[in-house]
Amino acid sequence: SATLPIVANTWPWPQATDAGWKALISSSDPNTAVLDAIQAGCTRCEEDQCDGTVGFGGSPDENGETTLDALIMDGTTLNMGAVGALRRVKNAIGVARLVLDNTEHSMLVGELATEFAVQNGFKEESLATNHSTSMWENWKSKQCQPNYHINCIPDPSTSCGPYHPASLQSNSKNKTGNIRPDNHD
Amino acid sequence: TIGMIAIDNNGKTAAGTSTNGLNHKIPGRVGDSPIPGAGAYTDDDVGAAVATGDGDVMMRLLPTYQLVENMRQGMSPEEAARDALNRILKRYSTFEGALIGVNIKGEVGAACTGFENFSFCVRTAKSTNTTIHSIPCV
Repeated sequence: SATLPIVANTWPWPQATDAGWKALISSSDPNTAVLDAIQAGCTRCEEDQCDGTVGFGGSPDENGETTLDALIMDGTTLNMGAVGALRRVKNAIGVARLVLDNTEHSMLVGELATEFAVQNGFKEESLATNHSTSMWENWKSKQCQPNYHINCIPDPSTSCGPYHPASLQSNSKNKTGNIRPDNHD
Repeated sequence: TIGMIAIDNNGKTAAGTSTNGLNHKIPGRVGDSPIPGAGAYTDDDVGAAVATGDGDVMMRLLPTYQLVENMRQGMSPEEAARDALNRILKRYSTFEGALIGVNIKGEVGAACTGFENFSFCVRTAKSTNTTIHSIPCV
């Protein structure tokens, strides 16, 4: 097709598209060019902390920690590499590429994914920033609102935890509708 | 989340995602992004798809797998994205998210819901710059 090659990505982040495009057309290995494009584009967004939803310093969890998820998939082989809840390593898509290229597995998660990354040369460092710490402290000061707990006591719609299970009938609620362009997977 | 698709001149495809997830999530929570068929999926025979939005829902309905399979059945990328999105909305009427699909001819389609508009970026051999597209959501 006259439109190939092509690079596309979610959200108005053209710097990621451009990084992917540059990697695609300049790759020395045609067998890995599209994978290189995905890795380059996602890495650019991780470094730029795109809208605070990618990379370090965003979306702190209830403990104030930023963790990262990433996936890279090869459409020729249907091979893939992924990381979930990766801690203290900034380049999540790079670790996912490592899982793809250097293991027979599909996904590594959490602390042990971090251990794998560090063993393979990735730098271990805090993913917190002044911004993410401020977000977390502001959330705590507002009685931990919003949050994703249901059916528990104390009432998660008005109180912080720790929470304990409650009767399903007494304290159910609908999903919070908390997804926005600045808060999404 | 960024979801990204790349297809080369020979029709070789790849897709990927990277995210820090939702604000104030329960520690340990993982969304759709690292799960194939949820955050991203690709098959050189058909094309590729990526998703963004509420990952706790998307990881249950595998919309990018559905989008790619819809294209395999002959739908355009836009039709395939709308159908995959409607399958989610049938079960989760307040779902918020967006899908992009690209087939191996380089045709692009997208669909979204819950946001006012959804923007995405495309760079092809036909243009010298990246183009930002914006679509209204249902």
